[in-house]
Amino acid sequence: VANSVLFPCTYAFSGCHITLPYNEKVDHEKVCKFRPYPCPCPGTLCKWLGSLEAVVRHLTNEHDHVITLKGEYIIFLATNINLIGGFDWVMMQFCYGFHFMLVLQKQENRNGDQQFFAIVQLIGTRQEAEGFVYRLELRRHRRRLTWEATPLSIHENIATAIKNRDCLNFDTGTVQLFEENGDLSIIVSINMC
Amino acid sequence: RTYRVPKEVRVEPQKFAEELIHRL
Repeated sequence: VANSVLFPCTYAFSGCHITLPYNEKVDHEKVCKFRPYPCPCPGTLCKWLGSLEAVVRHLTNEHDHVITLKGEYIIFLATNINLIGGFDWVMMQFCYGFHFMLVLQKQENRNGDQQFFAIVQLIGTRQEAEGFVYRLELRRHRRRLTWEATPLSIHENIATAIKNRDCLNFDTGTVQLFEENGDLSIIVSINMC
Repeated sequence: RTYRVPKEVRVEPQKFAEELIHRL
């Protein structure tokens, strides 16, 4: 009986007008663009939830360390890369009418081993993210390390992608090859595909 | 050939939340 009745999306209150059978409702709600989004800023334990349109405004107003740079081809210069402990370097890149969050995360385990993870997340839906490809590149002294992938969407979790190593992943030895005076340059390019 | 010179931004490190540090 439930499958013969159309149910409104749970996020109708924030503007979704879709009605669908019960067995399709859960899948739709996972990707519904009217779903409230958590703050994507890593490492801050921010509890904010809001609409997709409000995410960038929230990041700009409440996380003022997050700088935005315009352009599809930029250099993300992570400073003090050799600090001991866990750190995040976070910024936003604005191009093609979209904001992309760029994250470099350094994790340190109990043995003092350090791992670095760099990833790009679109402040947009999965469907919008699939229209882009990002490239992260380390370059120095004729060495080059490149990662290319589809950006995560706001529906996807950076922590999960890092856990799965679905990002640019390198260790301290690699940092020593590419850093300059304690700063690491990551060349970021975003293209439409 | 024209080479594009990308803009560069210095990004300062933010301390990771303590409870997340040892999740490797």
